[in-house]
Amino acid sequence: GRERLLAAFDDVDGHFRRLFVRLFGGGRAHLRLTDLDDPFAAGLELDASPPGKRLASLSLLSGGEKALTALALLMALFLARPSPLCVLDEVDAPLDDANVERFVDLIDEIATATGTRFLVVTHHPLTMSRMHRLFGVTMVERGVSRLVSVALDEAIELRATA
Amino acid sequence: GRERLLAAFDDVDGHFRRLFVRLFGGGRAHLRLTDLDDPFAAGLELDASPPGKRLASLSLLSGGEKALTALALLMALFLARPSPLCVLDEVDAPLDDANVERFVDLIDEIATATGTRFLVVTHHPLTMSRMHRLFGVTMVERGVSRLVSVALDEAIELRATA
Amino acid sequence: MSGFKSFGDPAELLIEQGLTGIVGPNGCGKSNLVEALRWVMGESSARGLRGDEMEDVIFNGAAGRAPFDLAEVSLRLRGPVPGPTSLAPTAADEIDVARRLGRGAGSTFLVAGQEARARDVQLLFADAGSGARSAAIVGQGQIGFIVEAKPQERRRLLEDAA
Amino acid sequence: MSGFKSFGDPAELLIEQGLTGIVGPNGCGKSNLVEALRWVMGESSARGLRGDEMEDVIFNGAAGRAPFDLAEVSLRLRGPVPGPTSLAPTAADEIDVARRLGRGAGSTFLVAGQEARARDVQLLFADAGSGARSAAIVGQGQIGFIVEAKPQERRRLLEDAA
Ligand SMILES: Nc1ncnc2c1ncn2[C@@H]1O[C@H](COP(=O)(O)OP(=O)(O)OP(=O)(O)O)[C@@H](O)[C@H]1O
Ligand SMILES: Nc1ncnc2c1ncn2[C@@H]1O[C@H](COP(=O)(O)OP(=O)(O)OP(=O)(O)O)[C@@H](O)[C@H]1O
Ligand SMILES: [Mg+2]
Ligand SMILES: [Mg+2]
Repeated sequence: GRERLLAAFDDVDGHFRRLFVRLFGGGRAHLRLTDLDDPFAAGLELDASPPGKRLASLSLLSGGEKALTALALLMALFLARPSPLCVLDEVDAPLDDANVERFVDLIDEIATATGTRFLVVTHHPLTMSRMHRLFGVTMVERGVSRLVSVALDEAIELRATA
Repeated sequence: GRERLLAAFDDVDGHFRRLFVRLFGGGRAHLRLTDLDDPFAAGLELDASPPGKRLASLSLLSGGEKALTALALLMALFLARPSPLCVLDEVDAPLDDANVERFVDLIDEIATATGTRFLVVTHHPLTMSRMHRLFGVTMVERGVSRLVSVALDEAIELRATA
Repeated sequence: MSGFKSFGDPAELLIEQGLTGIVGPNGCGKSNLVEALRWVMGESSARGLRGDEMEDVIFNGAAGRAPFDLAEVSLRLRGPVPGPTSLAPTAADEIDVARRLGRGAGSTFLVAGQEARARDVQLLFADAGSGARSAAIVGQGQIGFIVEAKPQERRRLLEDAA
Repeated sequence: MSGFKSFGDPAELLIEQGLTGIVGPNGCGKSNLVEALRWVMGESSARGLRGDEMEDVIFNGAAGRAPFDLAEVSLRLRGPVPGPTSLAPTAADEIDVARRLGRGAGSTFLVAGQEARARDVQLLFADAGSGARSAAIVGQGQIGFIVEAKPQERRRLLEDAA
């Protein structure tokens, strides 16, 4: 039990360090278990410094930086133990264009590497443009949702209707 | 004291009902004080139904609908008692294009009507395009922020740099 | 699915390999779709689905429509499933999971046509790491959780991945 | 301002009539700018500024730079100020407010060149409805507060507007 948790920790930590640098284009981050003798009672801490910054505490990170760091850890947990399905509801909302691009590159690669199917809810045209297929949810009849297959230009149009 | 609070309530409620319909293009909403005899101990409840929907509880509203409802109440409080300054940090993040447009129309109008100066932090190109002036915050030197006046095309460019 | 939240009309979504995007204006039902997945995978908290009680997920009518008495979501999984354990105890290549909720009755779960308990369904999906509570479904606004969470809560994510 | 969070170089922002947009990539300092305003208006909670202690707002260096020992923000308000009360007790047309924080020392406030207490500054701005805690500054991710808040907390917003 303990062995497996510590092995998982090393696995996830390895992925996390690498993914953080990839998503931030530099910087460094790592995980820490507060108690190696009794890991099941320990806290999982994370330290993260975006490139060129000296960070006093995680809380000082910007909204986008926090989301990106969280995505790095999320995908690290994922790579340590892949799932058949990963659903992300508007995780790109706080990200600027450059970070959206890096995020989508990453999940595209993971999808190919692990065979995981991603379901990505988004308002971001850049994210939409990288999806392999798009489904629009509409309420042509007010209060009643409908699901319909859409092309990219239709998807971008959908954002402007209400 | 009590008279003033009840008068403020009516004022804010009046604005809120109107602003909700304006931001949602329909529907209805209102405020409720849970105790009219002792308003200073009362709770301020709000009921809101977007157009065409029957709402069981506020919590069921979508992310964008919650933000829009909150903005309607925020601006209602504002109209009841204008401030010289109103600062909004990425409040348009969960909104689709149609709602961003309605939101910006509203603050544009309030700025003209009350003389309030708005400071709007945003990643949204549509919002940027409606600002009267734009300032970019950059970190050309890593970890060190700089403020610089920018034009719209430069602002859109900034989103893509990191 | 049929009768789940705003889905007053039956809807079917095929989630294929790679990246599938879900788009649409605010309030049209994208997050409801994500919650339908979490619900059929055994989500037991009404609050976790933005409701006050579990019956809040039953379509409660719209401008031109009466409320439903039944909500139903079914999920068909086709193998081979990535990850160290197969989703089905019989290692079949396909498994159907369904959940029904009628007003005044509790939820009924069906796995491969056999009635099952909520717990069985949760375990079935927890095993493959994509259940209602695992790291693989990130609800709207939830991405910050990883960074804001207490170290003890974060460690549990690691345990799930171990 | 100078030395406030990531503003290692002095920066000045003129907030004119109408709508002023603040743009830039993730982590470049936009929210820090908003927090500088809340700080000079008397924000007393370090947590409210994403820090663990108030000294976290002092520029703590970057890749090529040493940390500062002093953070300083000043705000000049020009009348006439909209709203039922004038910002300055002497009804002057212009008022300067400044705040300084040195490492190992507490905050110092200056109003029109005279030293003042935090409380005086908070009251000064609360009077015009745009203080650190009033409804007129919406921090990143805070817009949901109005809808998610307890009815009792929401009533306090009404009191501020009364
Ligand atoms: N039981 C129900 N019956 C009918 N409609 C419902 C029910 N529960 C929720 N809704 C409606 O669903 C809508 C919310 O849908 P959802 O959260 O999926 O939107 P969304 O597409 O994710 O929007 P956003 O982009 O703003 O996040 C609300 O307007 C609500 O009225
Ligand atoms: N005392 C400090 N000294 C130096 N840098 C600091 C200090 N406090 C915070 N920072 C840095 O400021 C950055 C956050 O800035 P800010 O929150 O303003 O970004 P932002 O422009 O709002 O980004 P986003 O678009 O993601 O919300 C962090 O990277 C953090 O390292
Ligand atoms: Mg949503
Ligand atoms: Mg920010």
